[in-house]
Amino acid sequence: NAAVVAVAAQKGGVGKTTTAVNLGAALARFHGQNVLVVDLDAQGHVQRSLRTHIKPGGGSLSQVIEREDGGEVLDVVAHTDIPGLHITPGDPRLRESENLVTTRIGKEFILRDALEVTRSHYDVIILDCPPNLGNLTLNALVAADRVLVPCEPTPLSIQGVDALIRTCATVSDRLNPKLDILGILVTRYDGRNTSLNDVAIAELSQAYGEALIDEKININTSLARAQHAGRDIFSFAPRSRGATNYKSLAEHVATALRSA
Amino acid sequence: NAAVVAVAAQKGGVGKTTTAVNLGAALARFHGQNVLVVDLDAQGHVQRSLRTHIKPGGGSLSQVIEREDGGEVLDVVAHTDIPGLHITPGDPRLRESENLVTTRIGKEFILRDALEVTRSHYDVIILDCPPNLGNLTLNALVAADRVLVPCEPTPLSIQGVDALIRTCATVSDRLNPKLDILGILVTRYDGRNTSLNDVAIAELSQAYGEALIDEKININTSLARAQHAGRDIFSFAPRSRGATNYKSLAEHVATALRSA
Ligand SMILES: Nc1ncnc2c1ncn2[C@@H]1O[C@H](COP(=O)(O)OP(=O)(O)OP(=O)(O)O)[C@@H](O)[C@H]1O
Ligand SMILES: Nc1ncnc2c1ncn2[C@@H]1O[C@H](COP(=O)(O)OP(=O)(O)OP(=O)(O)O)[C@@H](O)[C@H]1O
Ligand SMILES: [Mg+2]
Ligand SMILES: [Mg+2]
Repeated sequence: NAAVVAVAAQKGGVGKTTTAVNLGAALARFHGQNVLVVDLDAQGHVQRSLRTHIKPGGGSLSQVIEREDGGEVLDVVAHTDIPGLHITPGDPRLRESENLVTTRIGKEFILRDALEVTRSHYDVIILDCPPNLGNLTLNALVAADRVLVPCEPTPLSIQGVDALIRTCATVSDRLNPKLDILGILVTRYDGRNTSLNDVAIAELSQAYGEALIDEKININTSLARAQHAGRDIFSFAPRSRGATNYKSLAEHVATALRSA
Repeated sequence: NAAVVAVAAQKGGVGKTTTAVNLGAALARFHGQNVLVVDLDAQGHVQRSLRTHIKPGGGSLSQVIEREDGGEVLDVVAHTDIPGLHITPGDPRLRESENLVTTRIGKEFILRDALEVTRSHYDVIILDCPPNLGNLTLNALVAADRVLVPCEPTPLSIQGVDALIRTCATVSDRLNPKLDILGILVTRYDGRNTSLNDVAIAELSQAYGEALIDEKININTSLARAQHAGRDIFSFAPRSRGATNYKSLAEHVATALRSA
């Protein structure tokens, strides 16, 4: 059965999608894992980021989420030309799903149930969350075994981590006792501007200790350029800083998931 | 009566809050306007960005939004030590308001009604939106006269602009005929890396023509440092690139609002 990892942060633009996509690609390419990246954000940026890799096919995740009798995420996945990597295509209708599920009985369990069969087809399932703590993010936290929290070393981003960790604690008390923090990942670390960053990292390390992942993701324009080109970082710029950073992150995550 | 400007973008982290706060401060400081910045995002980053300027007082916006018999935003504003600038304090409960209003009759008109008296107390009201097209952003688009769309020169951010412009068209057809696009504002423009940026700007200019605002906001660490210090850019680093950029934007906005 697959290990399910939610990539979540309330703060916008901290690198959730960039992490979900490149971590997924690294686990597939370098660790021989069968990986599914599920796009829970109505923006549909997982598909946009991997545009040149995607094979035709796949369906709409909002239909799986909105069906009363449930469905399986497996029914809507699309394959890519990266061996072992599948995704769910972008679906703007997820915006409506966010509202429509509000009145459903056990509204937070919908995604977990829709992954029941899907989990047996993959080694790792990565859930890319929208920048809020709404119903779809809650569904991700209930379906997940672990949660990875990207955080830019800025005061606004750090403030959001606390709210998310508290939400995870409530989710684990009431809805999903197995939910565990995989770690807090420093993203967009600017090597040129260490004074602000190092203060922020000291703050994170003070507040979260062990949960702060050692591997950092530096600011690296290759990551944005790869996205622009619709390719993962390993096919676009395999020797770039971004590729090295995400490869090390994948080592860390593969080890953490094995020992779970 | 105040001109109401919504600062909205579905994409996260593009500079909505940085723009709402520093544009508001510039209009108050350099154009003698009475300005209110309303924080519609549960993250509460308007207050965090102006932490050292805020005077005690103010209340919770979610209570105004959730009251059946309505209330006025004026009831919950907090003053700052920047002459002419008021804000609404951060309110994490706005996350629940997003869901609670779903079933209300005329759910998109709640904020417009709650600004009815408030509008007569200010020259400009700026609405900082969360990174989605949910109920609170829709409320902002219905309450607003103009919408300002920050956009980072990246493919993911540009893709989000289109969805927002289409949403504005639907809002103006059905709910708010006076809604007009104030403009698309290029933010986090990286002067060091013009090749990617210039392709993106050409794309924006092609798609939106006149609506693309000439004034750009460059990437400037003073803006992040000011936020870290809890100060507006004009008190933190008045001669920085960020201060100059937001001053020029305020010129542009003040002129545009006068001629409306
Ligand atoms: N390490 C990095 N170096 C340089 N650019 C980066 C890095 N990580 C992300 N980016 C860029 O920053 C922007 C935001 O990243 P991304 O879209 O992955 O964040 P997100 O948290 O998923 O955003 P949202 O909140 O909108 O879902 C993108 O344009 C991306 O290319
Ligand atoms: N022009 C700029 N130069 C440098 N840093 C910037 C600039 N504009 C914004 N930032 C920084 O980028 C981050 C994102 O900006 P901000 O929080 O204003 O975006 P937002 O669109 O409001 O995000 P959210 O989607 O989470 O509401 C912040 O850390 C901010 O300090
Ligand atoms: Mg994203
Ligand atoms: Mg914001």
